[in-house]
Amino acid sequence: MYLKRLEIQGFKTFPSRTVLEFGPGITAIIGPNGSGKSNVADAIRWVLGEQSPRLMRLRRMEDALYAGGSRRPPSGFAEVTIWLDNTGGWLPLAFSEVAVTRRLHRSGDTDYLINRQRVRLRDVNELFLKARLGQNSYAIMGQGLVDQVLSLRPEERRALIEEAA
Amino acid sequence: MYLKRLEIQGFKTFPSRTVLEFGPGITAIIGPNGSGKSNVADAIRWVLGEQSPRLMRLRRMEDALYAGGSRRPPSGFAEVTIWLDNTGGWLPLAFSEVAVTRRLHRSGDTDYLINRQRVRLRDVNELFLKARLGQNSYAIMGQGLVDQVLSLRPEERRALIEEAA
Amino acid sequence: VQTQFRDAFNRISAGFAEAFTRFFGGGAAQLVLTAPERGIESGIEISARPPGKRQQSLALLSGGERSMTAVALLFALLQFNPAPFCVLDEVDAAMDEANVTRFGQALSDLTGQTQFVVVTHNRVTMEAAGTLYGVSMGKDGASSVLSLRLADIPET
Amino acid sequence: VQTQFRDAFNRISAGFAEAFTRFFGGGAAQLVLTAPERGIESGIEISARPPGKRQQSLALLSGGERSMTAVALLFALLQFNPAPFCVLDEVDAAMDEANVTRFGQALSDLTGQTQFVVVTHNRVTMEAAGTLYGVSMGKDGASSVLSLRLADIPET
Ligand SMILES: Nc1ncnc2c1ncn2[C@@H]1O[C@H](COP(=O)(O)OP(=O)(O)OP(=O)(O)O)[C@@H](O)[C@H]1O
Ligand SMILES: Nc1ncnc2c1ncn2[C@@H]1O[C@H](COP(=O)(O)OP(=O)(O)OP(=O)(O)O)[C@@H](O)[C@H]1O
Ligand SMILES: [Mg+2]
Ligand SMILES: [Mg+2]
Repeated sequence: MYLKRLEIQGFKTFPSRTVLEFGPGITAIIGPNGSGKSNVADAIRWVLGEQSPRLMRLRRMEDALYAGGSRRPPSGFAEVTIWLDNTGGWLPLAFSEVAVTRRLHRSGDTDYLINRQRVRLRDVNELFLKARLGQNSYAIMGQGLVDQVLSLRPEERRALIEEAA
Repeated sequence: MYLKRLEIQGFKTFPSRTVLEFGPGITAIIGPNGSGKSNVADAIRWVLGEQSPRLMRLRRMEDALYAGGSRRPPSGFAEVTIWLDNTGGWLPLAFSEVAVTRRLHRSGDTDYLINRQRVRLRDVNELFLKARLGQNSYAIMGQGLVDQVLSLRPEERRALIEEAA
Repeated sequence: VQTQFRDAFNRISAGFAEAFTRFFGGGAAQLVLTAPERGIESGIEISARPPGKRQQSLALLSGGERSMTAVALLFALLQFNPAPFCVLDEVDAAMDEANVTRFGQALSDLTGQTQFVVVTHNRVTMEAAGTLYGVSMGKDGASSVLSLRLADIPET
Repeated sequence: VQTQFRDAFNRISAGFAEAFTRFFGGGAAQLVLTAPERGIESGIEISARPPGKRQQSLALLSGGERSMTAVALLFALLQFNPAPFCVLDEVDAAMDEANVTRFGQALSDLTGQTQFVVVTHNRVTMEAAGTLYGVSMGKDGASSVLSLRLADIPET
């Protein structure tokens, strides 16, 4: 058990606080086109510290804030928290449970928190780098991109192997 | 009725002569992964005069020849013929039926035929240009490329509209 | 030529808007000239807003929404200037059940002027077809093609 | 570091070869160093040959074959150096029935060391899941998420 829970608020199509609890094994996310499934995957990528808006289908990072609907105003901030079970010690922290939060304000300011403590982006990056959930991780495959690994340049593919090594 | 029949021999996964007859309306091509469905679509694109190997998933045009199997030798040539019903006169020729053939020899020589007469590639191009089946036709949508029109640059999209106009 | 392009543009844009709204059960879409004063020199952008959502960049659209938007534009082009036949290779791959059904319906509506050849794994799309070919891979990497009827294909 | 890379490379290549052959029921695949003498500086190519076919360029592979080949490499990476969890968004979109089943089986085989979050429209993949979330679009472009059981989802 590693991934316990995900909480999304104000991010993309989740204006209200939304919680997903994960079990061991396989969790399937299903639903109609445009319902928000890939947005959940984007939220996971985002809270892990992704800095490239394009990888979450955003033109700019500000597009992550819920844009409002016909009778609902846009969100003032976007926040995602991921809870991880660390009883096995796979994360280099002395906690048995680790909660990482990323919050983007309309002003453009971003907060990162680990177990409610304000940290810097690099602390989040270092935390996940060892767990192979860092940037370019092979552990996240975006929609329509499954065969991207086949079209990589040989040097890019080597980087993937190096990361695993 | 426009598209009557397709004959494929020596092209990609069709070493033996294969015939498809088309009805009016919708023809569906189904089957397991890797069986040859998209190769049929490639054959249609090829016989219409496509010059870019990449659009038929070929590294070079010579890759179009059936490469052989464990106990079957490679083909000496690839040939596709398309029969079109011209009773409505949509093609600028005085025949009620038009058959276009493209044949690629292992030597690299290519023959183009219209109703069994040797013609040049440009004759095939001119024939289909008026029928909106020319290069960059919106009438052929390759696998995995359905939303390509959304990622085109504005000038490329204008070219598509111009072609229709 | 300038007016011919303008006329084509307006009619295709209207057809696109109408097809989009039919596919999405609402919302709005249109083609936009990036530089209207330059006429035929201008680029063309797509504006698309699914129902209930505010106008956002195309990038935010989901996989299935992108497929339906692209197909709406294709059908607008086909209605304005019909191609004699049209080959579609697994354009329904990202569509959910409801959208595949609308897609099949729209295909059927256009068969009066265009023949369609569609490659598909989707049973709903197969059901819209009048002719069915099954392709299978035999020994030595050689395909074989068989004429089929819908009854030949087991429900999954 | 040079031997660490070489060791990782060999083991991932072997895992990839094994996963490929299992997915394709035969054939052969491997990773290839473009410049072996340069060791860790070398690029990496993929060589893949489905059963019954001769060695050809990757470009010729079908959509589903590309998906299975990519997934085989992913699983080789995960077996060599397991990520704690892995998010897969519609990687089964181009797979036929038989391949989706093999994919689901391979996922299940890896759940001892990696949690999977898969977005899918495919019922076979859903059946492999232990937890099911249904996402639906409500008013004003707001998604709502509901915990589901397989019995809740009608057979198509
Ligand atoms: N910041 C935002 N505010 C409001 N809506 C947004 C925002 N970002 C994205 N969306 C909406 O999210 C929708 C896409 O959601 P998503 O990609 O998760 O769909 P999906 O469930 O994966 O669908 P599919 O099955 O087609 O892939 C789009 O309609 C888009 O308008
Ligand atoms: N010149 C050739 N000689 C022999 N085999 C070839 C040749 N060109 C392509 N192939 C084979 O054709 C196969 C792909 O066929 P195709 O793309 O038509 O499959 P498909 O039925 O569309 O499958 P999918 O459902 O996965 O898209 C590949 O396995 C490839 O090796
Ligand atoms: Mg999606
Ligand atoms: Mg295909």
